[in-house]
Amino acid sequence: AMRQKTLMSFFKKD
Amino acid sequence: MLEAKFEEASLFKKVIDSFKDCVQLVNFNCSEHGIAAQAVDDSRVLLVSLSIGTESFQDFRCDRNVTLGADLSSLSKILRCGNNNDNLTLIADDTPDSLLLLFEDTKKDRISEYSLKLMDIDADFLDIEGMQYDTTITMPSAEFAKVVRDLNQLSDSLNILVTKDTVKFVAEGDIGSGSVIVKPHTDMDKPDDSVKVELDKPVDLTFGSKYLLDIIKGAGLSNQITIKLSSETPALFEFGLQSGYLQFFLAPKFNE
Repeated sequence: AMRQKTLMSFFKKD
Repeated sequence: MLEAKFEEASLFKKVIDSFKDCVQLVNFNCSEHGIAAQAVDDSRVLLVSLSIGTESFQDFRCDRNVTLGADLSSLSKILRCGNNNDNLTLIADDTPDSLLLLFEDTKKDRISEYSLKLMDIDADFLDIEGMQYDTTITMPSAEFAKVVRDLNQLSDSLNILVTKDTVKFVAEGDIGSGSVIVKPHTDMDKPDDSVKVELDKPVDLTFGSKYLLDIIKGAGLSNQITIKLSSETPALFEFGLQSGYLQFFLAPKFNE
């Protein structure tokens, strides 16, 4: 099954 | 003091309509460069980034940076009160509690004035600049919108595969499966109908259809959409404005 990633796993917070 | 005048209210209406369904509370950051905004949807999967450059305005004045925290459903209610062809001026002081929206029908000499209460919105700002992508696709936005709508009927996921010669969209669901292949081509007579693919590395990514359905609401802003994909970063879907852009960053799905 495919699972949805969130943006937080890619972006660093400013 | 901010005073930003659109020649036609329709531009701002269209921009807000393009993302009001996926995010609700948005900080509009106004500076001498224009109006910018960034917001993430509740599920933290889709990020919207807006930039309206000063060239998009008939007149633009912003003496000091000012942040306008707005509830988009409220803003959109007020925007519906103006006609598409009206001039629309956004006015705010340096520390505003409210935003004034002035609609002017210069032919009929009618002026409508609305005030939108602003709010303090505590939002994370994400650094989305300078990401590297494996492929960049430019294609007609209406064609992309149709592919998303069509394949959404089959599955809640859309697989995008890009090779040198083709972009393949695939949906596999309970009732069956479907795929659409789009090939790069140049239309000399109608450049906006062209499809362009730049490829550093082949790409095979899967996205949630419900987010893509939100993204294609921006298709009215621009005849073309630019899609940038990479397995390492969220995908970027961009609609260009005359001056500025509306971008959507979407995190992919992955195999467990």
